[in-house]
Amino acid sequence: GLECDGKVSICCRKQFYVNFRDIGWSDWIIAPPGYYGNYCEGECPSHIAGTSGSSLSFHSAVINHYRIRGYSPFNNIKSCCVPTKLRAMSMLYYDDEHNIVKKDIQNMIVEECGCS
Amino acid sequence: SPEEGPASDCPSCSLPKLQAEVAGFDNQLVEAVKRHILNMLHLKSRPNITHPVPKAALLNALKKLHVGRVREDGRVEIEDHSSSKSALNEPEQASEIISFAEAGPARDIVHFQIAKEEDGDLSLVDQANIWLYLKVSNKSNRSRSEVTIRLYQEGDGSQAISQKRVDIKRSGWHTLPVSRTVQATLATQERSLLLKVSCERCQETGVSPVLVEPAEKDASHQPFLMLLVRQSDAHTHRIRKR
Repeated sequence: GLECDGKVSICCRKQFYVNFRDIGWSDWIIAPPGYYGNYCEGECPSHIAGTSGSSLSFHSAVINHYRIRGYSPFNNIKSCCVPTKLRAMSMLYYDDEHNIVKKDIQNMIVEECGCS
Repeated sequence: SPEEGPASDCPSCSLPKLQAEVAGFDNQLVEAVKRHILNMLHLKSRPNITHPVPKAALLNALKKLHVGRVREDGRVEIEDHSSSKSALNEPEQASEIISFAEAGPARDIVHFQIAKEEDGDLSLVDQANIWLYLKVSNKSNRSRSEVTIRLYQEGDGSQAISQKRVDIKRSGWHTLPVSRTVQATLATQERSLLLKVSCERCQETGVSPVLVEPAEKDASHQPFLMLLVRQSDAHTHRIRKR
C-alpha cells in the first residue's frame, strides 16, 4: 500500500495519530497513550482497481476480472479507496464502575489501503 | 465532486479535496476518532472518573494481568520466559476486567460491581478469581499457620462458593476461583456481586484477610476480582483450534 505524502493523488494511507492526553482522555485510558486513526484517501481510476494493497480479497479480484472484460453489471461499478489490511489493538481503561478493563479490539487500525 | 460524476459514489475518493477546502478538518477527524473508539468499546460516552483507583492498588493489580506491556501502537509485548526475550502478540478478541472490592453492608462482606455492557457480550467467562491478601501479624509467634478461607455469596444459602486451605509462612496474595458464580452474575441485570469472606483459624494464628480499608492505608492490598471473558464466537473458535 502507498503512504500519502501530499504529492500523490492516487489511493493511499494517511497517518493520523491522536494523543489521548491532547484530547483530555488520558484520565480514563491507561494504555496505550494514543491511537493511530489512519484512514484511506485518494483516487481509484479503473485501471488500478484491485491492484493496490497486499490483502485485497479474492472477491474483489474476481469482480475486477469481469470488469476488465466489460461484463455487465461489473463495468459500471466504481472502485473505491478502502482499507485492505487492518490490525487489532489492545486498550487498558477504566469503565464507569472504576473497574480496569483490558480489551482486545479486532480491525482497529488501518495498516494498508487499496482500490476495491 | 458532483461534476465528476461517478467518483462521488466513493466517499474516500473525494477526501483530498475536502481536506484542502474544509476548515477544521482535523477537529472533525478527532471527533470521528472519539466516536469510533467509544463504539468499539461499546460505550455510549466516555466514563466519568470521579475517584481514581489508588496508584498502589492499580500497579499491583496490573502486575497480575495476563498481558505484558501495551505498547504505544496498541500491540502487546509478552515476556517469553524460555528465551528471556519479549515477543509481540496480535491480540485476540478478549477482555480482562479487574474489579476492585468496595465496602459491603458488613465488615466481612465485599462488593464487586462488574462492568456493564449493553450488548451483553460479556457472556463467556474463561476464568474468574478473587485475589485476597492474607496478612500475618507480627505478634504471631508461629513459624507457619494453616487457615481455611471460604467465600459465600451473600443471600445465597450457607454453602461456600469457593474455599482454599492455605499454609502461610508470611503475608501474601492468594486466589480463589469463582468462575461459576461470576458467570451467573453476568447473566443478571445488575452485575453486582456481594461476597462474605470467612477465615477458619485466622484469629488464633494471627492471620487476617485484608478487606476494604476505608482510610486507604492499605490500598495496595485491596481485594480484587479478575476475570477473563471472551465473545461467544471467538470462544467457540478457540475451542476448535485446541
